[in-house]
Amino acid sequence: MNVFRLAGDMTHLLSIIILLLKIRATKSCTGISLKTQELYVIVFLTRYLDLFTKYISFYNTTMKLVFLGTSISIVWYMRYHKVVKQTYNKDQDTFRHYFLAIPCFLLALLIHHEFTVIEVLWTFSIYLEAVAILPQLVLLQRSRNIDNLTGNYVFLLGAYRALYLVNWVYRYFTENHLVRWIPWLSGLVQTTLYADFFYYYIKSWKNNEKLQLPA
Amino acid sequence: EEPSSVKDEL
Repeated sequence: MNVFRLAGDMTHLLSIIILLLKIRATKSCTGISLKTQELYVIVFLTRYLDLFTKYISFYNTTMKLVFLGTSISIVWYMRYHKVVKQTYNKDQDTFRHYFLAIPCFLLALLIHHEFTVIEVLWTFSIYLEAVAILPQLVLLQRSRNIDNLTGNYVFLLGAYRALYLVNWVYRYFTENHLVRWIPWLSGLVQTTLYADFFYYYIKSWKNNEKLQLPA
Repeated sequence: EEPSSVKDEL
């Protein structure tokens, strides 16, 4: 494992820790899209089916279990915790799941590496992850007030895939020179979706102002 | 051949 991949994983992990910290410490999930969080649960459930079929490393298994456990617990807090669920911006979080999930599934049926259940679901999870942030970005744009934890959460979540892109370039040159179009292009799309957010996040940080996205 | 070397990623 190279340093970019590790940095990507740690950024991803840190983003989730920040989100859980916000929810648990402030007993609030304002500004967080339940739609996006539910899509991540689907992403992890469909991608990590190989937990049952092959062992890669202790690190790999542990991280997969952590991502599954934390994403499910975030959704649990937002849906069922008696205090947290009242802070959920339901009226503003209107993006439809199937609007993203169905096209991704159809695309995975059409474009995949191998036509097996595990491979198609893995491909679906890659496509879905690329666009799963959209409900969250829409919600942020509608929120007049983005708190620091939410801003940092989205920033780290975007930075993680950007670091993976660097990791893939590095792996291409240092390992087997194999081309992996499905994850590479999806990762590129995923990172590009954050471009606008990154711009306003860095600008607000430089000017020491509160983060606000233009409507 | 391994279907994808990125399968060891998360």
